[in-house]
Amino acid sequence: MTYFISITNEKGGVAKTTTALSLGAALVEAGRQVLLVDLDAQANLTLALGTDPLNGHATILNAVADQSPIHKLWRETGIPGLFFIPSNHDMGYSERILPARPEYEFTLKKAFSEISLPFDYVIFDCPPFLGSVVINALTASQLLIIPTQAEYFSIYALKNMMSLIRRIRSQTNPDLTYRLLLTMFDRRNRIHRTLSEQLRASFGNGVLETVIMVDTRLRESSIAGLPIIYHAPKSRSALQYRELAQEILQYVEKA
Amino acid sequence: MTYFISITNEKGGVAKTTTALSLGAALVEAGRQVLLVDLDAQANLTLALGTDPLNGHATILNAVADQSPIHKLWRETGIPGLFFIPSNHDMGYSERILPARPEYEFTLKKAFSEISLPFDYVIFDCPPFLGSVVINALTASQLLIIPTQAEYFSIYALKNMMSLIRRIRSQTNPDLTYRLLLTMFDRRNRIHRTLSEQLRASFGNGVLETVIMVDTRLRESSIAGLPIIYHAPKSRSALQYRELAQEILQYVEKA
Ligand SMILES: Nc1ncnc2c1ncn2[C@@H]1O[C@H](COP(=O)(O)OP(=O)(O)OP(=O)(O)O)[C@@H](O)[C@H]1O
Ligand SMILES: Nc1ncnc2c1ncn2[C@@H]1O[C@H](COP(=O)(O)OP(=O)(O)OP(=O)(O)O)[C@@H](O)[C@H]1O
Ligand SMILES: [Mg+2]
Ligand SMILES: [Mg+2]
Repeated sequence: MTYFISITNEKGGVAKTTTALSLGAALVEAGRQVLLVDLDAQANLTLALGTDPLNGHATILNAVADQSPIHKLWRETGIPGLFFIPSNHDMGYSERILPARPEYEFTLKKAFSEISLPFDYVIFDCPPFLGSVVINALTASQLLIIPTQAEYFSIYALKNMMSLIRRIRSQTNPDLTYRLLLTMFDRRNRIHRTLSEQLRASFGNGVLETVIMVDTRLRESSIAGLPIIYHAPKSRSALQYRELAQEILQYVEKA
Repeated sequence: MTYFISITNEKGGVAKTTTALSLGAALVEAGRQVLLVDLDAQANLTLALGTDPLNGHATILNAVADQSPIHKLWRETGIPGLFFIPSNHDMGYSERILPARPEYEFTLKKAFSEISLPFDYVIFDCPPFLGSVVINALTASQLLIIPTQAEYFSIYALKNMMSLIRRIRSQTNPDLTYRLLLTMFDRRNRIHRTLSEQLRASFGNGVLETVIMVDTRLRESSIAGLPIIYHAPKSRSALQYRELAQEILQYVEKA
């Protein structure tokens, strides 16, 4: 049974793409088959896998616009067990194309339910905009991971995220659960320490135990076109994303 | 004659909001009258001015949707000479409302040209999404400032920004010019140093002289609801944003 995870936050630059890629690779290292889906017109996930997001290449939009079957869209990444569906700047049109269709919220879910998938996990990397693409991803997912910086704007963004979750749960996906993930955390920074304590106090176990600290090796890995666990296997962030994978496996499989 | 500046980048979290607020305040300190306009549904600029972005408050969308005159929408900030038009989460609907209107790209420009404005500068803070709101802001502006981190995804985003600038110049605003602003720069970071040198090599004087370094006082100022030059007047980032204001004044007024 394939498990669907969305990585979403309206706030920009909180490590959504970095988390989708790093978590996906760490789940593969733990023996799972994983499909990463780039839903952002910026196509940063596609770029981080060393692929040039050329316009005209097939993207998930093809499954939506012209009913291409999903299994024709995914590609190998060069890492056994890790596959991906690329994006490009044409994805920006989906905000206008999707809402025009009846029951548009279910478009992605329907596209993925036509065949039985050879994947244990599908991970959606989302754009920093709570529009129809994100509504589709949340409707299709069992778990929403919200990467959050321990900073004022990022924490304020949780307000809109929570009201969107409530809406999705009442309208299209009652089973949607969420977990916050602290990212780009700097232990020496007083604001990061104070705001992360406040987050844990108000969200309880809604905040994952794993914390991803600031690590410049992650910046290097996007240039290298490799997930962190391959670019710098012993780095602090590689260890932390492996820890995250274990925590997610515990949550999903041992529950 | 009022001069219009847009602060835009599709890449999320590169200090668009921080720059709009800090530059606006520094221009006021230099004796200009400034209007800040929050065009983002996240309403971070509104929040950073200590205002709760309540849904139902009048936003710029009111000028678009029900022709409210602009001068009824702006408010005082408590800082003499600095005014703003707030946003709230309803702004997210503008991506659907705007494109339906004929010549929708000129909506913002028309709204601001109905009366003579008591401002020397109007600064638009934009969302991290190249949709109809950003197209409106660029159509209405003489200068586009693109905050850029010296990191891979942020530099890649310049490709789409440049093709949008070309499109805007050929279709709705031939006078649009742009300048890149290096933000959140860490001098100790090798990637930041290398990529910023590459940026200057390829963009020449398209990159502003002023560089905004990493400074945690900026995170504090958003919590305090005050621009950095009032929250921490002697901080490194307050000095750098004052330097930026001087460079912009030189570019606009001495040219
Ligand atoms: N733990 C970390 N330490 C240092 N840098 C990081 C870390 N995580 C991500 N980064 C860097 O921070 C920047 C933002 O990360 P990323 O692009 O993954 O965020 P995002 O939420 O996907 O952004 P967007 O909203 O634009 O989609 C990137 O340059 C990335 O390389
Ligand atoms: N020079 C700096 N040093 C340290 N932190 C900074 C700096 N500039 C901005 N920040 C912090 O980084 C985060 C991102 O900045 P900001 O929200 O202004 O970016 P943005 O581009 O407007 O993001 P979005 O794409 O979500 O609109 C904020 O928490 C802000 O306080
Ligand atoms: Mg991203
Ligand atoms: Mg912003």
